[in-house]
Amino acid sequence: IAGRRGLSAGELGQIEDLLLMSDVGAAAADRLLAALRQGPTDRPALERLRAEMLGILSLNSGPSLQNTGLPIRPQVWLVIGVNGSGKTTTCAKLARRLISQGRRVTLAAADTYRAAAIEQLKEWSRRLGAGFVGSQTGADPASVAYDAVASAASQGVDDLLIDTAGRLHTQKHLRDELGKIYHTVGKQLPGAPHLTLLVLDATTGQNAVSQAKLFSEVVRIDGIVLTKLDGTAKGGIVLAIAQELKIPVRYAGVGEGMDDLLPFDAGSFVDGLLE
Amino acid sequence: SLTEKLTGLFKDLSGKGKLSEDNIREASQKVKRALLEADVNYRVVKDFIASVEERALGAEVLNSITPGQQFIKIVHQQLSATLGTRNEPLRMASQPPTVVMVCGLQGSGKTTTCAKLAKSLLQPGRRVMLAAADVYRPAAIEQLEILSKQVGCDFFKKDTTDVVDICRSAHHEAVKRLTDWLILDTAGRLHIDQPMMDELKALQSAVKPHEILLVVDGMTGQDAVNIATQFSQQLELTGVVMTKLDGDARGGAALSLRAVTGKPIKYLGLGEKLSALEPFHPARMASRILG
Ligand SMILES: Nc1nc2c(ncn2[C@@H]2O[C@H](COP(=O)(O)OP(=O)(O)OP(=O)(O)O)[C@@H](O)[C@H]2O)c(=O)[nH]1
Ligand SMILES: Nc1nc2c(ncn2[C@@H]2O[C@H](COP(=O)(O)OP(=O)(O)OP(=O)(O)O)[C@@H](O)[C@H]2O)c(=O)[nH]1
Ligand SMILES: [Mg+2]
Ligand SMILES: [Mg+2]
Repeated sequence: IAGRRGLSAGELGQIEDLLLMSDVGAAAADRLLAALRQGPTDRPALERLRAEMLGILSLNSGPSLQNTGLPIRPQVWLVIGVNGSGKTTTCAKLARRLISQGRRVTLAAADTYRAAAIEQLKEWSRRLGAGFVGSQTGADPASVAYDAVASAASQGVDDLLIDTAGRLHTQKHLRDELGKIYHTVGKQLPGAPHLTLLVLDATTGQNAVSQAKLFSEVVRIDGIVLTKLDGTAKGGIVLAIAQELKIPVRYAGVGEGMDDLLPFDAGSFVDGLLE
Repeated sequence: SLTEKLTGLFKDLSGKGKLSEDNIREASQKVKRALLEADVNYRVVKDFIASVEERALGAEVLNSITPGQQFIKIVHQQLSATLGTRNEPLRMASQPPTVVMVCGLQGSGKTTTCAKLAKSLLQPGRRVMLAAADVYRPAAIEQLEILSKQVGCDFFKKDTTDVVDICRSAHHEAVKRLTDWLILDTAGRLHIDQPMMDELKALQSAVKPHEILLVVDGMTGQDAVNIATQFSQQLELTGVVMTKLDGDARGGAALSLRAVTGKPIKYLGLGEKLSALEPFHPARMASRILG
């Protein structure tokens, strides 16, 4: 199909399968195929499809690592997501990246619920040489976050990364808890958190849209970290999230080590999807 | 819901006399859409729709006075039947300890599931041991140790990175302590990470588990087929556990898993609490997937 301009029904079917198997989703696939069918045939079809998908993913460049402009200190990152998506490991990877740029980083363990969650983040902070703020299991997560912001500000740290407990977006009391963490941080430091990242497992199917929607009702989501892209899952669901919620993917998690984080590259992501 | 959509569709059609093949195909397209939205793998969907159409194009539906209801019934029956017979619990071995090895992708819920299983198996007069065979993830061993205290069962760890040694030693200790159930919690791994898959194979031949359970996140999408294929080809799986189904994920991966592995889904994880483990009910899962 690669070089062809017009498409037969069979070829459209093949493209549909390719999109579906990548978790693009039936509705988003329909929209892409409609654009292909209706669009001009001056270029090969796959090239047009690639351009269409890139267009969807190229959302206005919001805040990111390098360009938050003003020297806010500490820059506060809030890391959220459902259970097991890779939040704690992503906090470690983000810290690693910031430290390698010469920044002073503190990790805050605001998961006060899950067994050994604090210990897990503490171990990462040891390996990274990052600062660490934590309390104990059962403490109020909003208080831990509040104290972390205060301590990071007083110590002149450049970045504070707040790791939160995994939570299902459908549980109201957990969404409320997240909202409380978010607003409490803002009380301690107006404008914070400056970057709220939704950590999304690339193996997740259509449920990712519901996750992004419901979490967006309690916090402003600045970007997505799409983890476990070193597997065979394509993570195509981020297209629907980009279209419906205008949330961009900022980083890709590609392994379990502290260096396994890449800034999101829409071009290579789309290529990976279409291969 | 799908049932409402199909009922509406057949209401429009049934007024026009006997149903045609085209009517059936229109209805099956609605089912196809619902299954894709529920994360059933697109190839599994095609096969499933083909089998539904085959039945639906028979007299059973076309000659029925309530063809809509008949069609919906076929879809539901076909789905439940494919999902398997209900309630296949863990089978106890003839000689204790019964060894259960738990494996799966990163973050799928293995450690929590091991503790939930231990809790459900810990009945009066029974002895259960949890063994920590994840030597990679920071604080993985601490996590399982804390959970085993919450469950009130025995716990085994060994200061080595040799996972086969850990599990062999755990087995030795379990025999000494007249343990009924030995549950091995392993590290999360990718099905395409061959050295890590080889580690599971080495465990399988060293410890000969009576049960090998694949733990899969209930929100898993199309990739369920890839995961299931590799794990079932490389290991002698005996069952599957699907976790995090206390959310709004439709759980279509269940159909993909069953279609690829042929193994029963034994349990569902329905929460973070250690009591949140339920035996699998195919009919209930069918309703959930269909939406
Ligand atoms: N292969 C791979 N594994 C990852 C990646 N990111 C995280 N993991 C693994 O996924 C598992 C879960 O990671 P965590 O960081 O504990 O996830 P979490 O979201 O903090 O989990 P909870 O706090 O329990 O909700 C661990 O085994 C990680 O090593 C990734 O990009 N690739
Ligand atoms: N809501 C919900 N959360 C669950 C369920 N099962 C596990 N979890 C949560 O999912 C997260 C990951 O669980 P773990 O047991 O650490 O997962 P794992 O497979 O052992 O992770 P790795 O060892 O890193 O591969 C934790 O936050 C658990 O509390 C479930 O059925 N429902
Ligand atoms: Mg965590
Ligand atoms: Mg684990």
